[in-house]
Amino acid sequence: VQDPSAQDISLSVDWLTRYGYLPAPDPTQAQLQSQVLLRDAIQTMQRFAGLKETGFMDQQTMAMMRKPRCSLPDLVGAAGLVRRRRRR
Amino acid sequence: YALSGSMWNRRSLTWRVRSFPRASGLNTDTVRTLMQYALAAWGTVGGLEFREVEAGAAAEADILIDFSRAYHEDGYPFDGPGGTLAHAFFPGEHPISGDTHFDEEEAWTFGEDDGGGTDLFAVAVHEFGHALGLAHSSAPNSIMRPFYQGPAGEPSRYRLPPDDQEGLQQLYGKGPKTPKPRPSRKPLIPPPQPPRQPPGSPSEPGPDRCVGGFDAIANIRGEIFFFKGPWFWRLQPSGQLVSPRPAQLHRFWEGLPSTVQAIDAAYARPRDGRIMLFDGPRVWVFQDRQLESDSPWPLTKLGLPAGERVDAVFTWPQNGKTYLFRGSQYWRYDESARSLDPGYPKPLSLWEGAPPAPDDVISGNKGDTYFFKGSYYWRFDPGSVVAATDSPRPMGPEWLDCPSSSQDPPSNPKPRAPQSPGDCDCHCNIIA
Repeated sequence: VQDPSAQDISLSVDWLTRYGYLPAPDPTQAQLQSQVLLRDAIQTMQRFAGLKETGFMDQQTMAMMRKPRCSLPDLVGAAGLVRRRRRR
Repeated sequence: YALSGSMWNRRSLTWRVRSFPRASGLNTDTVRTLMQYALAAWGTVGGLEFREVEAGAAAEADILIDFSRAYHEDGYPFDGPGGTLAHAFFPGEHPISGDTHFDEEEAWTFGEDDGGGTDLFAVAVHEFGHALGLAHSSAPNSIMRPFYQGPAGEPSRYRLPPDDQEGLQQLYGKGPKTPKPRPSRKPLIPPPQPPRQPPGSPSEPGPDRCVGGFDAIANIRGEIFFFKGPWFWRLQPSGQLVSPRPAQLHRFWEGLPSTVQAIDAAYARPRDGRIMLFDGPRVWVFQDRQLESDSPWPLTKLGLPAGERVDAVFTWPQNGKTYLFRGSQYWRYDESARSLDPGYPKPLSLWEGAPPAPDDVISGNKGDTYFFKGSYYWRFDPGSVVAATDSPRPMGPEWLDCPSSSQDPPSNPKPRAPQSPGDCDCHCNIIA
């Protein structure tokens, strides 16, 4: 797997957050994503999109993220759950 | 399917197109008619009724449709051509519930093939699924997959995939057995098309993929290629066809002579990814799409007897060896030793339940083995040489995005015997 560029990683974190695979940023605190969390999110996205589950930002995954799509998140419930847990 | 958690508490809903796309070639009547058909696709399945209302009606429509650009005051800005295409709000009591927004800056089209723009009808069906309470689905053939999947076909004949039908019926129950009247608007006429291209162009009509009977089928880098005459279709790992229209063999496989009008079998060589297309007693070897300079090879180079040809080829991931089938026998080729294993050919009946003279055999992306013949396929679990109990099954609905035929038997159908008696090896079992 070729290493993705910093820009690709930034875009993919934005994409994964927007479509519900990563928790939405909390404006009251700085947030540092762990590598494990990011890999889990990528793997979940790959499973949802029918791609091979590598957990890495491979070419197929990046190509899928660039495909035209609906604006709504894929995992509404999961993102909401994370937010609820943090509030508690 | 996945449910959003909300639904309408009534079965009769109103809709209105409040703003239209200014840049696309679709006129307002076409847009309204496409919306009506897209809603009807759901209404038929769930027994829902959709009524278009005029502007200024006593109550605003439940499903208000807009073509907007960039920031449009709902927290989901559009991003110009490509990227996000549309969105809709789930059912509820808020004024915006059910409303559906399309990015006005997309090149919205109707009745065109892939590449000409974004098919408004396909996107509208998807968005109305949200407006009725469905969330995104990961099912391969679902219209509720979040990614644009290309044109959905003729609106008046469109039928929702089973996953989406079940999702809607989970919310609203089944529609009446007698189908509701279809939309009453005059039939849609696609916008004027560019003049027809000369014969031999990619737009020349190809064969019907849904009738089966492929010459060759191969798993090439995770995509399944279905070859028929001088055409082929590609099925992506996601289960989506690259295009419902076939591509032309000679426009893709560069260097393949025009005299080759059909492929008998194909596979991707595991040791270096070269793609091998079998044509009678020869093999054409490609690196990606380019023909290798030293090809074609005679089949004898693989160790097969002179004058032999093959019906099917595939590499079994369990042992990395390549199996070559002809009639009711097969050989095993050792890719690392580059020779046939001793003791072959062996009878095909060792693959218990497999059809004789298969059209082709592939190894699926999850390790299952699939034999294809006619319009049926036989599945073998990973590592197994016994056909799964639900085999054979019709291949069209599961592989090629074809409607289920009413002639398909419910389970374990018995395909017809070979047409000419000489082709039969006369074993008397359920598939021969």
